[in-house]
Amino acid sequence: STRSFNFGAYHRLETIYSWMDTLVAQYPKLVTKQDIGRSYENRPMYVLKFSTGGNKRPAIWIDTGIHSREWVSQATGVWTANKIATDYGTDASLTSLLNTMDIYMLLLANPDGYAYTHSNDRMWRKTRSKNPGSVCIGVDPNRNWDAGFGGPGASNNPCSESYHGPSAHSEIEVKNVVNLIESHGNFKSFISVHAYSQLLMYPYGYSCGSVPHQPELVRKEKHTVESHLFLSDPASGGSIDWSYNLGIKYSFAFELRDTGRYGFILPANQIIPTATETWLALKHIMEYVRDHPY
Amino acid sequence: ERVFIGDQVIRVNVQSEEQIQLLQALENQQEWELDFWLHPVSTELPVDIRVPHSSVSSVTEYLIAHNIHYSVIINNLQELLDEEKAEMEENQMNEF
Repeated sequence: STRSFNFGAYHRLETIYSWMDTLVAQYPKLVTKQDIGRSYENRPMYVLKFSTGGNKRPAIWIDTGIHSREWVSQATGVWTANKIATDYGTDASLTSLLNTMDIYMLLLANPDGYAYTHSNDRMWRKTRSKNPGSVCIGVDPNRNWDAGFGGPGASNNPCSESYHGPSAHSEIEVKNVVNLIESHGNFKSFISVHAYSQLLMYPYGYSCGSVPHQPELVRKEKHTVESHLFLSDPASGGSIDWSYNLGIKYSFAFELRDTGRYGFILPANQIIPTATETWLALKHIMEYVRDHPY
Repeated sequence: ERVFIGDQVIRVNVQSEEQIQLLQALENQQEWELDFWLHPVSTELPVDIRVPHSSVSSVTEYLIAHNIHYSVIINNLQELLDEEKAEMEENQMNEF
């Protein structure tokens, strides 16, 4: 039962994957697990799909753990997935949302990196792909998307933590998501969850150009961030910039809790409070997406 | 397994654009192998840097020389990681 799972602890990849099976078994009419491809080191990449029926309904995408060392991101994803499953049928707003839309959750967007943080290097951020001609491993999976690829804020040095890779979508982990989103064709919101800074961000990270939907994207959110804040250190090739360019208007990136004391090593007793407060914003965004179809 | 014995994590509350540029220059200083957890982007946001033990004195000299105030938020990263790992193992045992 998912009730025996400790959401207030960090877990290895295998444990999270096992828990996903438990969730699907416990809520078979709502939750399915979809294999969206393999990682560089041949680990499966699974998406949890929350759906009450229909084919390619308007959908919301949430991913956690693009950067593997941001453990509270993956942990928040696990808690959130459980929250969605348990609240369906009891929370009127969430129930109405799921009666008309689907939610897709990729809890481990960088499975190789996540496994590596547990086995070898807690500070690992990138993928684990080999770079020809270099001793350095890995590509920053949030600089590898086809959105201003290779632009400011990304490095062409394979040894850099912000290495963008040889080409856009070169990383199989990124390509798997791109393929799913493009083949589905009906995503209305794309949310990536990172840590840490306690921010909610909207596009763009790589240009000074205006964001056509800026007034709408900013107005409703509690955590307001000015896009110019990031122009002095932009981050090209990011996921939500790609999704926004694809036409997914409600594209946001979360940066989770910063206590000022722990950085990425957020104590496990902070997981549930962080996930709980993040849920308030996530739910708000999802309700807005539900109520503003386009 | 990679260890971080003696590595510090420092926080700079940036006061000016000049300090942002100085910290961005520090990002390009490969010799010290700094790991920026929070990048210098704005005076509104802090900058967090993991400083390897071997670079602590050089980095602190640089910051002092440029009158950049900082605080040490993690004094020995490996201690924190050991606590995290122990907690995980305890949880795994409880679940088992």
